[in-house]
Amino acid sequence: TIFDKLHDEL
Amino acid sequence: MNIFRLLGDLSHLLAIIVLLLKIWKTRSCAGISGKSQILFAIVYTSRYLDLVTTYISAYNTFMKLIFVVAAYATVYLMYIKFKATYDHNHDTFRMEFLVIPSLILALLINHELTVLEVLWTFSIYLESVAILPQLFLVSKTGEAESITSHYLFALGSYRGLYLLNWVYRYYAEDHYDLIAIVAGLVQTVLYCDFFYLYITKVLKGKKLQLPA
Repeated sequence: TIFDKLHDEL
Repeated sequence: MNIFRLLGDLSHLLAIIVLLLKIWKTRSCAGISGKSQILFAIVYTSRYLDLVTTYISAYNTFMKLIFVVAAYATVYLMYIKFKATYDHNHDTFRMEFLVIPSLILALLINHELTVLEVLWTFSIYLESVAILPQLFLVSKTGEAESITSHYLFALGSYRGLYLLNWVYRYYAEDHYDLIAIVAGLVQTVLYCDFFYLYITKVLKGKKLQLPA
């Protein structure tokens, strides 16, 4: 999903 | 992963280690805002709840764990182990003034109205202002020890480097997250005054002392 990509940072 | 993000993460890690070592070696947390440290513990707890739902990489998991554990360790050292050295008379910033608006804003402006997503957004908003009690403490006492200045410089640099990472990702990966970018800009701007003093004073071997 888009959120997996959005929250791949720390 | 790009160089800006890696440097940002390392800068963040360095800040946390410097702070823990300073407190441990000097057996004192004088000059450090416990309020800011509690806010950071709230920030990382609410942001890294996805540790149990989403796996990204070993690096990602490892760093998240370090940040959460270090945040709680710092709070423990300040409020329990070295409580006697805690400068609570000067650490008077009201945390609710930051927590409540961040929560309301997260409920209003988010990517998706779900518990995890709102908490993630809340953590981003709260992180952008979580340093305010610390900056307030420095302005109240009018000075900061060199080691505290190094801690603040590393911590402030971290989000500044993330800004460069977001510029890079926008062009290289067509990826951007406006919530993180705007909050990151706010967060970095809050440090500008401090950065100026750090470069003009601390790096020249002087103590960070605010003009009277």
